[in-house]
Amino acid sequence: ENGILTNHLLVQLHEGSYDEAPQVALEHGFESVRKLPFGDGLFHFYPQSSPLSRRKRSAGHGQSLQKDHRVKSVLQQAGFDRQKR
Amino acid sequence: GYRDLNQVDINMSDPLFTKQWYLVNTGQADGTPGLDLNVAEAWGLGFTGKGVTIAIMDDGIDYLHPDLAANYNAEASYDFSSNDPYPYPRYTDDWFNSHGTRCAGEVSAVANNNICGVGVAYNSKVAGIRMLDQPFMTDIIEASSISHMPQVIDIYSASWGPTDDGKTVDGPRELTLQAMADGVNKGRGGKGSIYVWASGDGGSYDDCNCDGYASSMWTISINSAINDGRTALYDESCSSTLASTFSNGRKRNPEAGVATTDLYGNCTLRHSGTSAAAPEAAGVFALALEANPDLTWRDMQHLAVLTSKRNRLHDEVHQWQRNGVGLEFNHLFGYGVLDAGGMVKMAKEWKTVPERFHCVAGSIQETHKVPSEDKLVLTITTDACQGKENYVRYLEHVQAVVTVNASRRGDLNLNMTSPMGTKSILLSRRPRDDDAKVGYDKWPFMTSHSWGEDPRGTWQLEVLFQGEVPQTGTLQEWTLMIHGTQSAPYIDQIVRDYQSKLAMSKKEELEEELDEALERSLKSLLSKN
Repeated sequence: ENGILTNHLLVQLHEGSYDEAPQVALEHGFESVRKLPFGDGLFHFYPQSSPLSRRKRSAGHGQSLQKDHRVKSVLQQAGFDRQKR
Repeated sequence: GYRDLNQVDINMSDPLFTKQWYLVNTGQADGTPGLDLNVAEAWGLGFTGKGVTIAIMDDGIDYLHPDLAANYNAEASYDFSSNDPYPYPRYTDDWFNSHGTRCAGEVSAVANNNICGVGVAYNSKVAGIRMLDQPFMTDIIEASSISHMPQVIDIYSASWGPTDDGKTVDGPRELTLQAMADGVNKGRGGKGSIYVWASGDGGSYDDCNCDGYASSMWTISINSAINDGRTALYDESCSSTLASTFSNGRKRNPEAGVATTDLYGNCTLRHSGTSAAAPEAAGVFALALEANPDLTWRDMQHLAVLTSKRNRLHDEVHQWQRNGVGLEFNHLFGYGVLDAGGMVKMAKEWKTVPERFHCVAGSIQETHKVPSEDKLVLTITTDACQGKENYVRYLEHVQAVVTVNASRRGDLNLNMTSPMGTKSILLSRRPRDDDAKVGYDKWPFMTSHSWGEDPRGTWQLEVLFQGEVPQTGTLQEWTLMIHGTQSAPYIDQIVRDYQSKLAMSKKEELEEELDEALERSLKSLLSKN
């Protein structure tokens, strides 16, 4: 019920800043970024490869991103289980 | 469903081919001769999957494997776990990440190359989507996988899902649901992406209607039988399963397993679990797509219903039944085992089905107590939106959207009976589910058992408890959603085999349409007089 918050972020950039996504990710300490094939200006920000996940919102990276003028919104991704059959 | 095995003269140089009983069952490992996917007939007609791409959404794919490399579609592959275009599986000492490579072999292993076995669609292209190999799944990774290159990838095969522990109720989140909707509406140039889902490994403790992916109308949920037609011990059952293919699942005999490719250029005889069901089905659908590239996602489901066979499938728990238009189904196997030969023959001359409509057939919003002993029976009488533009006359999928809570969720049972008398088990008992708080909140219990029926009339929902200890519960909502066509989907189809389900369904439709035409003309005559 409490859910797990991963360090993966769904980030929406302001129009005109899409090309700067790699730069934004680099500046805020993310390992890589990928544009999503759906939605407007939606990007998947991949954390540095530490498997740790936290229950609290990812204080560091997420907050600094929120303040970046190129960033419209940030949503920390919940983690859930899926199993091979 | 019987075929003369002597007509099957396929010889392949692939060492495991003779052990691939799900392709050609000659009775290997005490199996039942003739109980297979009938690929021999489809291959014999020249259909081997050419021009079709299947994506395996899993833990990666060994695209260097000599039995896969020639059919690997690198352009359509991606690694969402690590965010790069190389979905090669991560090494572990126990080869934990062999799943995707094994599934890929069942679909697209190269034929006649002296390596491992042969794929169901051995001239198809296979793409790897690595998306299972990270600490946790996220909505973003699922949605990105399900919406990856929908104009290049035709079929997405998934052999995973929410935990099959008999107490989980889970499904796609927001982005993934939207990605599925976009896929079936815009994928493949508007014909719709084909999503194939293995229905689950939870055995009799679970119900695959509690898996939102498998029970979605937009996915073709596939269960599995073993080589003699019995159920696998890990088979779940539910009313949203459409058809079945094969997997291991009961016997110790290694030859009764599923032979396919394994990591690092190896082969295996022991691909276990229901996961093989989805790629086998994806392979059959690829053969059908080669026969008719214009098939839509709904055409594929109609073809699966019409050509699947009971064959020698045997379920000790649920009887085979006929629905209101004579289509035979089973609560675990769906409409039966896929028949590749039957499917490609029908696909070649198939005319796409008429437009699909959606009707909220009725809704009960008052709170009702679920009795501890007896059962709560509710009814909704509907005209299926007749007279409106979204009238549904011939059913495809039916959803009972239910909100219900109970002191022990696992003891809840839901059954629904259609106006034409078809009884579907929407939810069976799940003895391990002890939830007493969350319940089901607007959960869409789906059944495909009333396929082709006339939805007008009275639908009945039964809610009851089944368990050792008396329980209490309340039902807050039952909304009946019906989906299907206004005009008869089979009336214009070409019938070649007059013993086929298509012939029977077409005859039924002709009679129905005639009756209704007569009724209309009588009414107009009477009103004039």
